[in-house]
Amino acid sequence: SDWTLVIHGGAGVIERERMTPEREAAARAGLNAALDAGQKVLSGGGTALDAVEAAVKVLEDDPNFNAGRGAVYTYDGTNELDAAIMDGRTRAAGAVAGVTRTRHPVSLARKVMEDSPHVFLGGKGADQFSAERGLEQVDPAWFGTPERKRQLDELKAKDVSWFDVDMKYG
Amino acid sequence: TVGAVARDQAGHVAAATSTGGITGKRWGRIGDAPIIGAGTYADDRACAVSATGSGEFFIREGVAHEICARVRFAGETLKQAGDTVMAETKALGGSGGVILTGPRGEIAWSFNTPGMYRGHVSAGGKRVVAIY
Repeated sequence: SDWTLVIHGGAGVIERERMTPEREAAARAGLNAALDAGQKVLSGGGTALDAVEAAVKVLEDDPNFNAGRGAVYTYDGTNELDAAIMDGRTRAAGAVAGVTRTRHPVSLARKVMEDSPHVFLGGKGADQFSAERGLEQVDPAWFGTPERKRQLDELKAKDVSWFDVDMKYG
Repeated sequence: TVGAVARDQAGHVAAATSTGGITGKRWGRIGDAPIIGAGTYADDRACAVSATGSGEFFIREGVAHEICARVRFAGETLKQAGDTVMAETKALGGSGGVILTGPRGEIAWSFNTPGMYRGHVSAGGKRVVAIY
């Protein structure tokens, strides 16, 4: 094909017996919205890099998916976000880990790639770089949702490992 | 974890991945999503990959780069390379999946979980959105 776009979006429920029609409809709507965003870029002659960023930003804003708004909670009740992006033309790459204030972590990863001499920034330094470079900042509360909090509370109550498949929502 | 891979009209590929990690993570744990070569990789000479799953296993296997290397050096299709590397990752105890596209417009995915939320669209192609 002249252009292609493939996406994935983890929403936390993969077993058929736990899926509800409402959850499935919301997930499908989110995936279609992400495809729409990327398709708009690619069909207009835009770059693959712009397309993957556009698609991922839609999923980061959708609380059904475990990224950006709707991210799962750490044990301490915070949201720590990780993202990466890579350009196949040059193998330029950017990544961030443990960021807490950037609305679209994928855009911060791209900023690292395009506006720093580094590949991978983490934690407070990455948050600082984001603010200094003018990316959209949000209160950390933006990322949390009641459903993700319930999942954390359930995990703590059952005192199970992250690697217990039934409890691994990420 | 969410991600996207694309091939544009000029034949270039790119990959992106974003995640909140896993519920209840501690000690600053980082998974494969932001690790270049594990959860994310793009190379015009091979393919673009975004992964989701049990990150520790994807990091150990170097899943995304391993798939691209098999395509580039062994001449495997995206599907062959994806299935092979996912099988090796599963053998180590890992579960999850990958999405793939290549510079000639190939599309593939491979996963070893009961389901994976995913979709693809292409110029002149039918849109697909699937979970199981």
